[in-house]
Amino acid sequence: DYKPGSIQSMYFNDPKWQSMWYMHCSDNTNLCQSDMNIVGAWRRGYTGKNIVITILDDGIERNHPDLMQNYDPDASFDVNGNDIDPMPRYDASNENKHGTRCAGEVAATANNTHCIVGIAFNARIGGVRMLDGDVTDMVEAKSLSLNPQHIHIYSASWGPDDDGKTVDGPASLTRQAFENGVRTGRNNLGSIYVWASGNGGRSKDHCSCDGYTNSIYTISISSTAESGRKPWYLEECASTLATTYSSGESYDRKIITTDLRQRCTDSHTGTSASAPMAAGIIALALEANRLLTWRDIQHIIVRTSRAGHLIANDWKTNAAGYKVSHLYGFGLMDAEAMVMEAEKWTTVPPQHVCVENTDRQIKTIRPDNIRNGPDNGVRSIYEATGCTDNPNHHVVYLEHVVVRITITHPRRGDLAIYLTSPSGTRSQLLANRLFDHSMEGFKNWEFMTTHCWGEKAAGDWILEIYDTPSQLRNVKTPGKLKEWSLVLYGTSIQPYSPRNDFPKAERVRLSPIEDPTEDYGADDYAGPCNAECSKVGCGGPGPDHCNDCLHYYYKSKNNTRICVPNCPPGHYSADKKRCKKCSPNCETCFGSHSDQCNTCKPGYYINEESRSCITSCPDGYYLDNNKIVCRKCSENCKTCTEFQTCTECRHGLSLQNSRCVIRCEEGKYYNGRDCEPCHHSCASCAGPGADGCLNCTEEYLMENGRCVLACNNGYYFDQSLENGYKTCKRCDASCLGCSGPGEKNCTSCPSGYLLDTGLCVVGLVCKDATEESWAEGGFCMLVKKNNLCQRKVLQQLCCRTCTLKG
Amino acid sequence: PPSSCRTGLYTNHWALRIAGGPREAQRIASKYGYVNLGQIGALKDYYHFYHSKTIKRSVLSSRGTHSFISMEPKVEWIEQQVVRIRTKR
Repeated sequence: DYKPGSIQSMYFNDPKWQSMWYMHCSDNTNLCQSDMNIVGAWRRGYTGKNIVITILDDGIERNHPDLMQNYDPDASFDVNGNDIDPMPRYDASNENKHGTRCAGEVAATANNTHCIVGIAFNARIGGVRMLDGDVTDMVEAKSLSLNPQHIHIYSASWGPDDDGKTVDGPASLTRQAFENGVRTGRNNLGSIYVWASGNGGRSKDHCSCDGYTNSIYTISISSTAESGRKPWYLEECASTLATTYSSGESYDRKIITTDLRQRCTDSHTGTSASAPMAAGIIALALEANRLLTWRDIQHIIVRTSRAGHLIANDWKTNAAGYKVSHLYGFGLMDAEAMVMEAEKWTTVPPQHVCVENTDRQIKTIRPDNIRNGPDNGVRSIYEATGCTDNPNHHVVYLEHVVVRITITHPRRGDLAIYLTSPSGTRSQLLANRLFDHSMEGFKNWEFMTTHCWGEKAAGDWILEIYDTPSQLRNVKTPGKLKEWSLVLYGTSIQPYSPRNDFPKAERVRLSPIEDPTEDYGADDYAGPCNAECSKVGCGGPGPDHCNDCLHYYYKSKNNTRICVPNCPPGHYSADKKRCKKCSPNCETCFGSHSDQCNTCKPGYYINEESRSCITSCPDGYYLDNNKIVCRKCSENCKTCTEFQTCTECRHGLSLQNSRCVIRCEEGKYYNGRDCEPCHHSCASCAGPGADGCLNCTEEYLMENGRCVLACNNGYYFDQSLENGYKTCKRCDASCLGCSGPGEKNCTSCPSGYLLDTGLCVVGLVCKDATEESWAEGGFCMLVKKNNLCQRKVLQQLCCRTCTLKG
Repeated sequence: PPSSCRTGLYTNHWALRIAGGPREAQRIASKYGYVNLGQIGALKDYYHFYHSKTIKRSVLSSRGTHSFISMEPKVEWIEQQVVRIRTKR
């Protein structure tokens, strides 16, 4: 009975309508940012009619004037009390208001002069009372599998403790309930589970430690404040899919909704408020197309959510052209864009799951420290095929990516984990958590990232694990990466049919009417289409006449769209089929900015940090040996020729044997922690003991790296002072001992040699010098008498007699 | 509090997966002294059992003749329920 346009007035008699800043812009200031475009979706006639949502929480006040009209008993149950009435338990603290507040955001009745207007104000709303008692695996499973053929959307705003040290998630029965729901719920279209991301921002919690938001079956929703800033309570992680408005700082406006005891509140806060908002928006999209599967919904959210004015320092564009952040996922949900996509959506192809088991090689995770810097982490590279060898598991286009990992570690909070996709998209799977002292490590824990959505699965996946000790730890028990496997979810074929693929503005020319210059009238060309055209047809034989491309397309100089099998060099595949230009110096890239290069044109080098192409490496970087990449020097170097081979040091460090160490005052050396005094014989040193001397004090001489009081045999005192210090130089190789440099200053010779006026000459052992029988009138006297001393051999044999005068 | 225990507090409720339908589930429940509270949501063959003569709260899982239920051939899976800490966001 709805007539489009009947909400033109956009006026509701609900008292709080004017204050609902997140639903519409009433003031015409330029700050007005109702980016969720909910009114736009209503204008198109979608208000949640016949869609059923239930709130899994502490109950629902079903007789609240703003809820009773839309209340649905078939979407409700009391699991805690094991009866069919989900009314909350009342107490002085109003502790059980949470479910009622969430329910109002979704489906509070419009125009009933009560409180607010729900996002899907014509939807059916129920509640499951399941938090107000023992919450066990069975309680959760029972709630998540309530009446799955009747309920479309389950919204949950709870999870494991946000204390920054709990790592917990759905147990086996609840996991069974999720799988059962997405497989058989809603007549096999799949139940839709919306989950609030964590509120543990202040305790440095990380939502990757929450198995509910990490599940591929839940749509994990985070929050942003009215200003677009990160709320203080928000947790970061790579599994967040999108965000909606909620509270922020104390001065930011909060969420207005129904409250316990039939009241209204304007102070609902946290991600609790965001999840039901998302559930309401999804209800509008479901009304626009009831045949959407649970994965279609996630695809539509990825494609329509926008970064807009959301403030985050980690926005990046993945290789499929989607902007994504660890704070907000793919951005703020857009109700109008979602219903527009939903209207013409063609269901995505079946989900394939590809489990890539990497090598089970155990790797030790060495803690980072000053000397070695953060490059100490474990880096494990796995070349994935996407299960090409198994057609039922072959994944080409990615959806979710899960890393199943087992790590032993003495202090779990010191770990940080990253995953980089073949296209270069880097997800932080885990950040350091200050309060997690657990020694349990991670046992087959599943970290999930949505950031590679739409990218290609095959190629090198890089897992990095860093250990940054936050307290002194026994370094003798480092952590160990026991095993990890990669689970790739996605499709083997292009997930978007032509109808889903080209937003109207992007469509290839549809017919000559739109472009009279067209020389082939689409309706009068019956010839064959180019191989790169899809089955949608063409207006001529060339690749620029296709109505729709089979693989990719790019724009030529005269703005003609040309269909190609792959993006040409200097282009990247932006979103599914469109090839967009890289930045001028890039050869290949994953985005159009200058910091999104993968390889560079000849004559340029890629900076491994900034991913930009440059003509020479800046200070702090060196050109690697295959002359392609500018790699970072070790952090102590100011300039270097290799990672650890410094040529200049940062301020406060001094260069020693091409290493930069902390510069200590004269007479001290740096031991890795602080400056220690040198050995007493050293004037300056590089390390402890007499061996560490670089120069000696006044009364010592430097000999072969040690300070000595007098030169040892084999060395002589060198008069020329080396930079003011006395040294002992090694004698010439022909001398055993010497009084100065060169071979003419020998004072003793090695065995087998004879000293002859300062020279050591080769000689046998001179016999007659010691053996009397020879000396007296013996053999040598004969030699001398017969003038045979000039014979070399006899001269050496009778060295003494021959050298005697007379 | 449960969070201080590694695995949480055990209750006197069980979840089981029993082949053979509700009648078989009822037979097995009675045989070992459990109360059969019916199927768990829409999870086919999964049942909720409760045993009034076992400890309501314990850091140790329950032992006794009732735990022989897991030996029944039709019992494919059994999980004694543990209270889990869940925080509203």
